[in-house]
Amino acid sequence: EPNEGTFILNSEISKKGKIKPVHLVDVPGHSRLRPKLDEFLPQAAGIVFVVDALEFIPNLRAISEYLYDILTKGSVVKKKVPVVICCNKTDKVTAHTKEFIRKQLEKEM
Amino acid sequence: SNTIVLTGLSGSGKTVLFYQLRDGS
Repeated sequence: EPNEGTFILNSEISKKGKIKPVHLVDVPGHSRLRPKLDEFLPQAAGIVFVVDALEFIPNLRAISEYLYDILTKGSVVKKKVPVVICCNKTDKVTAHTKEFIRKQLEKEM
Repeated sequence: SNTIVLTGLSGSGKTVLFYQLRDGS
C-alpha cells in the first residue's frame, strides 16, 4: 500500500514567511502495483523518481522504461508536472555518479 | 496541489526516503 503523509519538510522550518506543509506519497515500485501511480499523478505537483545508484546497471533497462512511461503519461505531459531524478544510496563507495546515471538514462531512452 | 509523488523501482529506497523526509532526518 502507498505511504502517505502531510508534514512540514525540514527545509521549510528554517525559511522565513509562510510555512507550507507538503503531502508526500510513496508509491510502491513493484510492477504489479504500478496502476496505483495513476491514482496519484493527476493531483501531483511534482514527481521524485528515485534511482538506486548502486544497483544501477543491472536495472538500467527497467529504470529507463519506467521513467519513460512516467514522462509520457498524459497527466504529466499536459500539466507539465516537474520530475526530479533522485540518485539514492550515494553514501556507498561503489555507487555511480549522477552524471553517469544521467548519461546512461539518456542513452537508453 | 501540494502533493509530491515518490516513485521508482522496487528497492530504490523510496520508503526509507519517505520516512527520512517525514521525520526531518
